[in-house]
Amino acid sequence: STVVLVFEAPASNPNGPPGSGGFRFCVERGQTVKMGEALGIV
Amino acid sequence: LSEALRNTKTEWYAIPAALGIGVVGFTQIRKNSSKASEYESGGDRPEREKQIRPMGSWQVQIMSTIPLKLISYYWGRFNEIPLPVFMRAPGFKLYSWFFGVNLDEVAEPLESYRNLAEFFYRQLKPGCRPIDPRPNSVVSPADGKVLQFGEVRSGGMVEQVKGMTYSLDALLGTQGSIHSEGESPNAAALVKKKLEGKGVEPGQTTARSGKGGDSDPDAAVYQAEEEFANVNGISYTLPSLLSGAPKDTKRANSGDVSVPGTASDSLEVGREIAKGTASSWFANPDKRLFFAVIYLAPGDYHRFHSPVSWVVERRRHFAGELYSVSPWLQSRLKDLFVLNERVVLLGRWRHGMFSMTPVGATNVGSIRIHFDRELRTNTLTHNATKADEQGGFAEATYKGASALLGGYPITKGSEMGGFNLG
Repeated sequence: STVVLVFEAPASNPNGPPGSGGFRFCVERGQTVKMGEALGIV
Repeated sequence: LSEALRNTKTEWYAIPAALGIGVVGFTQIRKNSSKASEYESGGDRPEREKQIRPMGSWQVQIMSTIPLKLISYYWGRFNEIPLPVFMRAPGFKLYSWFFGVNLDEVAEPLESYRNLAEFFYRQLKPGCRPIDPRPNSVVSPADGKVLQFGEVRSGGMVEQVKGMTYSLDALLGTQGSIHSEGESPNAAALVKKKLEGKGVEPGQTTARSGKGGDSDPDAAVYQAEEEFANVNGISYTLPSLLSGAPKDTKRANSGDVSVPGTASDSLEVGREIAKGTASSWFANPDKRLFFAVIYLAPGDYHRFHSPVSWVVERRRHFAGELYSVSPWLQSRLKDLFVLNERVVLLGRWRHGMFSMTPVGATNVGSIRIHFDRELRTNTLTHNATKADEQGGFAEATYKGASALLGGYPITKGSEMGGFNLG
């Protein structure tokens, strides 16, 4: 079975300093995750 | 033949009923196929009718001849057969060894699960799955493997990764139908209405953290710790409403609004909402659409939890097929997801639209949503309702859960439902 998430989030600012807002993923493709682990963060 | 026709005496007699039924059935099938061909050719149908009807590739055509739903249904029935007590522990241990289940995390003793279906839908011991504490994180809704993730490009196409491309419209249903109906005002409108009820024009709203002084009339409009909504007995201030944390998570002694996430963020969004600039689900100018696909293997914990704090406003049940969704098959069959049975949960979180779509598969065709008693998936008899005919899905809203929020509020990490065998 599969769960698909589609959501709206602030666009990340490629020119801004690191951590300047915007959503970015913090996983790799094919990575095994547990429920509750962060997939990404704004 | 001409002689036979000439010399044969004509006799009249009643035709058998079965033959009559056959004739009627044949004409009905012909009528449907002519309608389908007319549908295929397009013609002058109204725009709504030209909605997407995914047919899949030739492999899917062949697979569609296999009665997967029937197989899945009886697979579920088979797994509900109660096992003798002496067989349970060794049987589930064998299953766990084969599929890699961590038995240390299983909440109940193995003997307490009457059949494999119950063991499959097992719960875990408390504390086994800590939720990421950062307020702005999106967490995985389930155990599994991250198959895809990325940004949805303009035009609503989910990014092409390893051959998997699908359109959001086919996966979630069209966005327009949400707006055009206008029947369920979204949180933005509700917040705006409530503040306007206090005689505040959009753009004029100010909010203070801490105690606003009486001399500041705007502050009189809204005190940071003022109760804004009470949902199921839980009171919310505006900042906590937007971040999903109930009011009582505030540190009472400091008096300032300290809810998860930066208070100024939520207030800023509150202002935007009040000004009505965050009203569109998909097309907020300074936002992007992201997606992530989590694949649950047979041995994984099969209950799913909320990835963020959000308000679930409606659900769309696409009663599609039940093809396997194994990564191997996914990478070979285009548009697989938009063909399978799935339940699309649509709503809003602090940054805009949020959707979560559990997709069924042959062996796990039943999807349960705890707060949706009426949802029935993977049923042998599927009564086509008018909603089905309109968009290929049956839609229900959760307005009843909270009239003010227009949906069912759920916090990050709380259990939402799960997949059942068959």
